[in-house]
Amino acid sequence: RKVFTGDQVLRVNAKSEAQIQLLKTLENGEVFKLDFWTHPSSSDLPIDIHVPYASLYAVQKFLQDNEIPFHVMIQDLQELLDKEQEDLQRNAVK
Amino acid sequence: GGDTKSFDYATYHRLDAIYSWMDSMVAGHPNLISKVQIGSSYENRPMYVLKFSTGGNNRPAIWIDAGIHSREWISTASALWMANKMATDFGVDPSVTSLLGKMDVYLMIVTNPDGYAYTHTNDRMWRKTRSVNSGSTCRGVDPNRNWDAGFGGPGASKNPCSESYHGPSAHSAIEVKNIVDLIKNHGNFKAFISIHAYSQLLMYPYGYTCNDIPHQAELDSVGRRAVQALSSLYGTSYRVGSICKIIYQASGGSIDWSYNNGVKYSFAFELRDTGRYGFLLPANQIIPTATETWLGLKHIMEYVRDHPY
Repeated sequence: RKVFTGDQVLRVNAKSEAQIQLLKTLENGEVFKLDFWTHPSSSDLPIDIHVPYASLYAVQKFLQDNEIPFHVMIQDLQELLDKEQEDLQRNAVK
Repeated sequence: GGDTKSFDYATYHRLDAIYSWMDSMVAGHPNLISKVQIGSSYENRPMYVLKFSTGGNNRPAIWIDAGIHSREWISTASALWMANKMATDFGVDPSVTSLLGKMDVYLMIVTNPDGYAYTHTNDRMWRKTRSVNSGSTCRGVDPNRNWDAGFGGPGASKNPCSESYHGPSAHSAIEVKNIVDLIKNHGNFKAFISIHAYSQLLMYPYGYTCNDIPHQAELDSVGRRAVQALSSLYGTSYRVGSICKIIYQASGGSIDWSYNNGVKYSFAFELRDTGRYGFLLPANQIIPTATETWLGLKHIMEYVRDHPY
């Protein structure tokens, strides 16, 4: 089973079209192995990015360097998945 | 049929449990529901549709699919609840009774069974099908970029490792082709509704272009009223618009294909998110999500029933 220990989901609130374009370049790149749960299209909608632990520092620095506002929506993805698995197993037993 | 009463709709279930539940639904409502196998998936799992019908031959029909992106568990879980709701409301709720007196409803609860099974065993975040891609170590096609509607255009990737890989050709994904064949062979679908998660949107075509569809005003109006009905329960806020204008340009999507093939009332839902969980919506949110979605969905189905074309 694939694990996501230390992976985070960042919620990004782009403030301008220029920031949207920067996020699109991030989305099209393959280096950081990012998974965009919602996509950069307009500053009206938040952009949620699943960032693997190995890419966290670089991605957060990219956002900070470009003054793109973001916050951590999911601190540790694996913790949520573990909880979901526990619930599933408990319900299966029930 | 007793199994459907004890079935726990407030939890997520594995594929075998869902398929077993389908048999219980059919057994519990033999004069209303039948299970139709429309084909098999890439890994040879059966693909089932629950057909709600009170009789007649090739009646006008409504297509509803859920779970085309396998990690969007709330979509499939909501469809389970809504199937039971439609079955138990038939003969009780005049609106549902009238709808099923005139039209058939085809409900596909697990549209991407290979991906769904994989999310339960190997990778909870898996979105695509599980097909092998020639020349690549990455597997899977995004089944909502594989339809013959602006195929291969903006908003889809030619990279097999991408989450939005469009596949080698339109309808190359067997899961997509099975649905296309059913819709075309039937020839009398009047609505095509796809249920996704998350981000709280109700969308209509197009995604592959930002041009308005000819029925933009009507679909926008229907969508807004559906969202009013949905929001009336818990105040959940939705945005309404074309895929291109309210999310982003995305080619090869299912509702663009259905619209271009004459199914005027083509919509896609993006269900609820609390803002904190994304695809990992806690199970205690399943019934509230399904209940509010049912109100929106019912509005669309009533409109389709009352506006034959």
